[in-house]
Amino acid sequence: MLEAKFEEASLFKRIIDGFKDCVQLVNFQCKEDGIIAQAVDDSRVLLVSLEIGVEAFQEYRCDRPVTLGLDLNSLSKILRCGNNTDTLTLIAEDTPDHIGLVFEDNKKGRVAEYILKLMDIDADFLKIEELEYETTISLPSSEFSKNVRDLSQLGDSLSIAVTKDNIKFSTEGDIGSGSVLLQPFINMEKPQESIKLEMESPVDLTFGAKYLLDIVKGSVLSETIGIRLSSEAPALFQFDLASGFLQFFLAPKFNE
Amino acid sequence: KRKQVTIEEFFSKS
Repeated sequence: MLEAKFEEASLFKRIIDGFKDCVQLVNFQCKEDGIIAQAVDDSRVLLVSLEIGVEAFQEYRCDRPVTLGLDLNSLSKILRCGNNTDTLTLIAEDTPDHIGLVFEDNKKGRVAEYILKLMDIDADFLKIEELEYETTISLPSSEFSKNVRDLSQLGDSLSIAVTKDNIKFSTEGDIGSGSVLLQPFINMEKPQESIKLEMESPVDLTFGAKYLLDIVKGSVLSETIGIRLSSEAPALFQFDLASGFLQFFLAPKFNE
Repeated sequence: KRKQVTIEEFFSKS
């Protein structure tokens, strides 16, 4: 039996909103120590990996490991029915063919119950190796989103180049080109607005803009984004939760 | 010209 209660439904809504536009059918694996999910987009370029730790829940109980095959479009329809400040409890039997979602507004004594049928999703679980990254940066997710949205108007590829002094986002397209140069700095009063840069060797990678536009939707989860880059591996874009994370692994475009 | 590679070229199926 799974019973996982969020103090506020808005957290689960934001988690699902953070990646529902790039993958639709996702197996959520629920275990004693929390919920994990992984899915690759249809073009096999972007891998989403989600971990929700037990601490993210007001109450959490999972007697036996259970896999919930969820259609995120359908799940979103139900999540829209709950109010942000409702508690949300996910309920499933040990071998479920459906999941229950219960929204409760304790002040009003309002209880709304929904049942969502589960899907049998045949998806491989990829083994994510511990990769060696040459560069780690961290910046406000709003800054990252703006750069991706601005530059992707001009080109369908976007480069991220990191040296020891700065981070450069750039693109080239039919109508012109653009770039944004950022320098690391620490904001003592608002640490979440800092731009941090750790670099072993410079990297210059190019990514499909459409995938970066998917990734920026994760900004609803965290004020900062962590980006880890290596010239030989998929880039890692990470949004941290209070307990857990939403990660996007994006395969780069290489010179032919 | 740049070529888009897939994620499966880096991560193996477990």
